[in-house]
Amino acid sequence: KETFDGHQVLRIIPRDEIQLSVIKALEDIIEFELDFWRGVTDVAVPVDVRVPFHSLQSIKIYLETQDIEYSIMIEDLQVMLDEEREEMEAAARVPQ
Amino acid sequence: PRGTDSFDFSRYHTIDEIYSFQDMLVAENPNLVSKIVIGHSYEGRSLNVLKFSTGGTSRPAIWIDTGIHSREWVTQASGTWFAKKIVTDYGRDPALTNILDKMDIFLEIVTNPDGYHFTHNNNRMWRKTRKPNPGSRCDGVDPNRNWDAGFGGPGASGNPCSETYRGPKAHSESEVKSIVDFVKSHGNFKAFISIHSYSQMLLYPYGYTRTPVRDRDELHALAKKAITDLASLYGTRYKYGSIINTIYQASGGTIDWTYNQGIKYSYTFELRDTGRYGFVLPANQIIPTAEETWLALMAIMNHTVRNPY
Repeated sequence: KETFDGHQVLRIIPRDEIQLSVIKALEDIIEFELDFWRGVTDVAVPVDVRVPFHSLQSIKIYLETQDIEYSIMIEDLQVMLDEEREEMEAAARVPQ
Repeated sequence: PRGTDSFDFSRYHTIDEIYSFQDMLVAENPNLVSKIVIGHSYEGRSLNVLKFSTGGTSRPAIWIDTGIHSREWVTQASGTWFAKKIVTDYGRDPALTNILDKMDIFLEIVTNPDGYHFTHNNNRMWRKTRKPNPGSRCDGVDPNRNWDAGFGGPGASGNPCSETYRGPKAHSESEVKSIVDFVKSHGNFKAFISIHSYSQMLLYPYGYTRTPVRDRDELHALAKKAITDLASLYGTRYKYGSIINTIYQASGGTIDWTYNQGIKYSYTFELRDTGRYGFVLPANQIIPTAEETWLALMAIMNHTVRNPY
């Protein structure tokens, strides 16, 4: 079972066309294993990307050096998935 | 649960629970609901379509599907709620009764069953089908890039490891081909609504080209009406427009193919959320999401039944 400990989902807001293409370029760097939840569309339109723990530091440095604004939408994805799983199991135990 | 009245729509369910819900709904409503198996997934799971019909033969019809991207759990959960809503409201709600007295509704809740099973047991973030790609270490094809509409163009990937891998050829995935064959053999669909999440958008063709569709003005006006009705319940705000103008270029997409088949009212929904939970939308938002989406679906279905073509 795949786990996502330490994976974060970043919300990136591209400010202009240059930043759009810089973020778009990230899609092709397979080693980062990025998972774009919301793809690159237009300036000022949020891009949401799941970043595995092993790529987090590189990606954040990359965005900061390019002066690209981002926020952390999900701090630790596995924590949310554990909550979801627990909620499902608890609800399943409730007699109908 | 002993019946669909005690089915818990406010939580996420496994594929087995959803399939048994479908069988219960059919058993409880033999004069309104039937189950059609339109094919099988790569791993052999049945592709179940619920047919809601009050009679007639080959009536004009409306198609709704959820879960083509398996990790978008709120869509399969909403589809389950829609199924119960239809049987509950028929005979009570005049608008829905009018629709079903003239048209059939087909609902495929788990459109990518292998992927959905995989999200519950192996990888919650899985989006694609599960068929291995020869020569690659990566499995699966994006079933919303595999349709014969602009297939192979920009807006999909040729890399099997990509989340938007288009597949080796159009309709290579049985989950897609089964719908293609069913829609073609039925031949009388008038609306086709494919439901995704997230980011709160209502989209119409095209995704693979900037050429506006012939019916652009009507589809745009209807989309505006639909999202206005949707927002009336909880204030959830949607953007709307053509796929390529509202999000990005996407080739091989479902509703581009259905529109090109002559199904004018072709739409894709992107349900909640706005950007707090993404695909991991808490279960307590399932019912509000389904309720508001139903208002938009009713707007589209009402327009379809009133504007026969």
